[in-house]
Amino acid sequence: STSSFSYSSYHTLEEIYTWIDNFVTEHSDIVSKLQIGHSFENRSILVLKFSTGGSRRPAIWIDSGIHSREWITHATSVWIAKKIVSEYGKDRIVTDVLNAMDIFLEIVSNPDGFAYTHSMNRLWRKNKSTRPGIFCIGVDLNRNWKSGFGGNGSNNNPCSETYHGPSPQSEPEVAAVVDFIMSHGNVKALISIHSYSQMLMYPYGHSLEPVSNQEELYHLAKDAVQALYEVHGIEYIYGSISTTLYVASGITVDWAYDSGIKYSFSFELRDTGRYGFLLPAAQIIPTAQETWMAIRTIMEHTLHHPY
Amino acid sequence: QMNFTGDQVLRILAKNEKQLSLLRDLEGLKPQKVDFWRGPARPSLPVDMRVPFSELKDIKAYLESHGLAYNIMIKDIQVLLDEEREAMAKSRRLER
Repeated sequence: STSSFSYSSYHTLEEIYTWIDNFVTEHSDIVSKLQIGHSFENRSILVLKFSTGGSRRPAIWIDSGIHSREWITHATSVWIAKKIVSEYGKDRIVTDVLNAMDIFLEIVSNPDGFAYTHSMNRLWRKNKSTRPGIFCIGVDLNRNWKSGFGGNGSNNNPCSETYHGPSPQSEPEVAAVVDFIMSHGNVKALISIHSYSQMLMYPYGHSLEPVSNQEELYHLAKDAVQALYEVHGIEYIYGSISTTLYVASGITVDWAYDSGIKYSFSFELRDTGRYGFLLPAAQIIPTAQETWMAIRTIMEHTLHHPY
Repeated sequence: QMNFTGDQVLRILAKNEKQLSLLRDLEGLKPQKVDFWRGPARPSLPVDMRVPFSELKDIKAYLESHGLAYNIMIKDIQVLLDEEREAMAKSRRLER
């Protein structure tokens, strides 16, 4: 059962998938498991659906682990899943959100890459796709989306860590999410969780051009970062991806925004500058606690600003 | 399981765009010699890069010859990986 699961430890893909099954069994009144596709190596791509009823309600999408070496992101999402069910009926905001919206949580967006970090190469970032005549393995899944595909901030060299792939949505891990969100048609916020460097960012990444509701996103990011800071005093910077970090093309949040999802955010979780991707497990829960408060702020805003 | 013994992560604070582009040049080397954990973005942000043990001497010489100040963020990656693996094994025993 999930009661023996250690939320302050890192886990393998199999352990997380087993936890998902137990979690859904234990909370079947509010959580269900969807399989939205298969990875390149034919692993299931799973999404947790949190719903209190209704059909095709406005929804919030959260994903983590698109870059497989960012282990803190999967661990944070597992903790957040547990937090959602434990807060429903207690926390007013969570209860209001779930009484009006659904939440979809994709804990492991890149299962092949994640399995590979446990079996062969802890620092693997991409997926594991291979193509005839191409010597190097894998595509950077956060460069494979249709928005700005192939532009600056992505690479057409298959051996590069930011290789965008042969065409937009060429990777099954990306296509599965696109198909799911497009067929759902009522996703109002998308939150993609990465690590590391303590940033909360919104579109665009592929250009310096401000999005139409830039002002709103700026202030929402500011509020979310403040809520995060108040938990453990961790400071984040925030802003649009291209002005805060660097130009990056073909990324999830740009695609989401261009697909009509006005509240699209990308988190870069801790490290506070010592461990990078190798953040010790002792920091999983504090990281999850602070991230949760920022996500809760975004969810509340989405609930109160229907469109 | 790949072994990262002796690999280090260097944190570089580029002073200006010129220094950032010197770091970007490293990204294009074939075969790849460094793995950017935090890529060259803007002078106000640190650049973190993993350098395989076999390349450390050359890369540090490159940085020093171009006046790029750096410090060693992770002295030996494999040490942290071993600790991480041990922590997972211990947790698994407790969970069982």
